Amino acid sequence: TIELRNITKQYRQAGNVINALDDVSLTIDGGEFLSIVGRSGSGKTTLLDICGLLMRPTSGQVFIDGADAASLPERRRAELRGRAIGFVFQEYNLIPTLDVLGNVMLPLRYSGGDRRDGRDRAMGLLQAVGMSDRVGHRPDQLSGGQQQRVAIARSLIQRPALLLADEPTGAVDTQTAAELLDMLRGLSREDGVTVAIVTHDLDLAASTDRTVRLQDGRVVEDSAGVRV
Amino acid sequence: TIELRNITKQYRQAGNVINALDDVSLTIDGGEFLSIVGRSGSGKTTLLDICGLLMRPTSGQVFIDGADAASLPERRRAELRGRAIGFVFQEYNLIPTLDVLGNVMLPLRYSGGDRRDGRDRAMGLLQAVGMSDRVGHRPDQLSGGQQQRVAIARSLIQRPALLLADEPTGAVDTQTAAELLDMLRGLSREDGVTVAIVTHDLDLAASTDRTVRLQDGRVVEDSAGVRV
Ligand SMILES: Nc1ncnc2c1ncn2[C@@H]1O[C@H](COP(=O)(O)OP(=O)(O)OP(=O)(O)O)[C@@H](O)[C@H]1O
Ligand SMILES: Nc1ncnc2c1ncn2[C@@H]1O[C@H](COP(=O)(O)OP(=O)(O)OP(=O)(O)O)[C@@H](O)[C@H]1O
Ligand SMILES: [Mg+2]
Ligand SMILES: [Mg+2]
Repeated sequence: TIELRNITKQYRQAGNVINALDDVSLTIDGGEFLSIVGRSGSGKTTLLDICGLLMRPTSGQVFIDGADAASLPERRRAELRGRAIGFVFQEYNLIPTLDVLGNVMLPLRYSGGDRRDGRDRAMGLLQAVGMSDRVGHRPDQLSGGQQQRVAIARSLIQRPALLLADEPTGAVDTQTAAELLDMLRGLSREDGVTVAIVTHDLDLAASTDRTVRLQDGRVVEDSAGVRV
Repeated sequence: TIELRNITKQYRQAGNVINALDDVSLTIDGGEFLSIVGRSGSGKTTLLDICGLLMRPTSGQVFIDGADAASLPERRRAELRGRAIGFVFQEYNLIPTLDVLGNVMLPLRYSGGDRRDGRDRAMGLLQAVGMSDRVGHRPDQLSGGQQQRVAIARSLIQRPALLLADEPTGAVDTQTAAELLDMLRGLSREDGVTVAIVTHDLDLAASTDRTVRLQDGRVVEDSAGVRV
């Protein structure tokens, strides 16, 4: 369970204050499959970064399974970020000097574990996102949508309990997006992974179980009451 | 008019040959408003890069207003790229050390011309894409969709005759995308600019005058016969 309580995030820019998030409270239960929508600049990436412990709020609290994340020792926060939380970045953030397989396996370097198992798992994930024929390519030898799919595979290598995906299908065609969404839905339905997807695709949002809409840094709609 | 004749683009990767484009022939008339669609990896970015003289084909010819682009002196090619062709990159390619206004005005440094006129034009374009309140921000202080809109403004600063846009609305919400598309359609209808948009959004494609579909590096559909 992730709970955000009264989260505010402010940036200062040339004497102005920008309220990227303004008193946001939100609870996401384990195993939920939800989407976050809203206008460009409404605060979606900021919200996801705070959920994923990549950024500290200006004020407010983040509870991970009941524990206040801000009060955890930094080593514990880093462990959650590295092992329990998978993150797909809006800009992919692949390492340009590593090939596709190296990028997907990179998180494993910090967690030990069997290298051959890791390699098998990486190959399976690359197959699932349709990229197993490109394992030796480097990111600059891939199309935008191909890089995005590698970023999705990488986010799942540690079997995270929570997957946060910032527009994970923005760079792919409709058919590939539907296939990726089925895979993400399966993680929630079958593996109990909590999956939160930021998207601009309203059809995609409609096919998740719950949609939270942001506007100017606030939650203005939440379909949480409407479970099917 | 841009004419591609028998364009092939191959990459060599670890002993394999990848046919990014395979014998593509295409004519785009002045003032047309068209979309290019296709699966992730089907060759759309490669096609656009070749139309924009950013990349040379492995074989085949590119004619710009009847002149074979490959036979032009490099200085003339550079002038076409810099002045007649506007390009919106799939990855934006904003300069991280310049602010929004500096990024939009950057192409003007190479063409001389009145600085105050250039500044007025830049502000007008930023207003048109909804970014005039962020002129002092740097790219890393903007959301993904905000960076994308700055890239669109920059592509138009030289009043290009040809605008090539690689997924120009992929990172913005539906409403912002519709507003940007209206602006791009206006360039074609009112200013006679040739506008070619790569997109994964099939609604967006349907609202252009013509759609070319790529699959595995080939043109498999072209609605050019169906003008309204
Ligand atoms: N430098 C390179 N070396 C090897 N292969 C490459 C290179 N650049 C591109 N490719 C390959 O060429 C093919 C076409 O790439 P392109 O970027 O044109 O696709 P695209 O249609 O724009 O895809 P997307 O919708 O994902 O952006 C892809 O299979 C890609 O992996
Ligand atoms: N470092 C920063 N300094 C100043 N303002 C910032 C900074 N980072 C983000 N912002 C602002 O905070 C607001 C929210 O940004 P955020 O990236 O969360 O939006 P978003 O909803 O993800 O947008 P998009 O759909 O375009 O990706 C935006 O107005 C953005 O300009
Ligand atoms: Mg964002
Ligand atoms: Mg592309």
